[in-house]
Amino acid sequence: STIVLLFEAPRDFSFSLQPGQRIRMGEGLGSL
Amino acid sequence: SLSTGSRMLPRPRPFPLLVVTGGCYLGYQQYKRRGHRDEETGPHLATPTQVALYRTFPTRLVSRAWGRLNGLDLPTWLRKPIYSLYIWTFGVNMQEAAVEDLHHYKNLGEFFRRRLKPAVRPVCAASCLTSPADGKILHFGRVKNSEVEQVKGITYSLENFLGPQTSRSKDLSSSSFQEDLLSSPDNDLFHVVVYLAPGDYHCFHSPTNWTVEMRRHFPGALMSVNPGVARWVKELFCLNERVVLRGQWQHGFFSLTAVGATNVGSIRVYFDQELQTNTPRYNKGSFHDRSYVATDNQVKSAPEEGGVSLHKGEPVGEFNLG
Repeated sequence: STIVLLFEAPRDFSFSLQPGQRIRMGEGLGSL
Repeated sequence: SLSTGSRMLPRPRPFPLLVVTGGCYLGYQQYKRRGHRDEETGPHLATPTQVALYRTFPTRLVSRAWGRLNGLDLPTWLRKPIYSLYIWTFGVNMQEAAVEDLHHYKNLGEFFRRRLKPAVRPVCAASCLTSPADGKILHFGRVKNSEVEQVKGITYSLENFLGPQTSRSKDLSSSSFQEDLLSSPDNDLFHVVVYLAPGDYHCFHSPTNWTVEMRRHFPGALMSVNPGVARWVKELFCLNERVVLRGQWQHGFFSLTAVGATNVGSIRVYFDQELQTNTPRYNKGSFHDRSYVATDNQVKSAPEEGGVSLHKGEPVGEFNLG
């Protein structure tokens, strides 16, 4: 199963992720 | 005895040795070249015929049969060996489970829906957006030209994924589907894909504070969504059964979509008792909308009048076997 998030955000929104990394519920995905 | 021993040793044969080592070397070179070619041209995609063939498999029927099987209560003596095999195969961390005693779970379906101990998933207060689930980040980034990347280099249409805009949200002055979604020209559209492996905790939570205005359920195929298949089948997320929750957050449009798969075919949303997924019959290409916002000629119950408010980290729903 998969969850896809699609969202609008200011252009300076940046992800703090790496493709393929393991993540847990509640961990930060990105910030402004 | 020395002379007898030397007679028994095989004579060195340089030619076959040369052929084997040379063959291995050429095979390795070919493998390396193929790897480089894949990096340059992108991953190998399934042809439309291959996808059509895959779709002829009764994945929904298999999924429901799998669900029924896993809904059968196991005798107490059989629970521990069956769940232990599952734990060992998929690397489940039972120390995080709210109930660690394996005898407690009546069947595999119940074990799959296990809850976690309250403190094991702290919700990041510093980030405005948090992960809705445990899993692996398949892809993330900015949406360009109304196309979303499924994996690197393979895109799918935003319109096919979300379905047509409702008349309420459609802006006649905008030129693209993507622009229709944006509330401000200074903003962009972003996406993140989280893949949940069989051993992961399978509930999903609200990634931010937001209001869900509508749900759109797309019945569809139930192909596997593992990363290998996501790299192979283009538009996989538009073909599979999914539930789109859409609404608004502090920066405008926000949506969370749960995509089903063969093993995990049904999706439950806690605040929506009407939602029924992985049912035997459906019309290809159809979708079912439910608005949580009361319109002028529609009187809804009080909690739904302005949509469903969700807080960051709040449980939203779960995936189920079959």
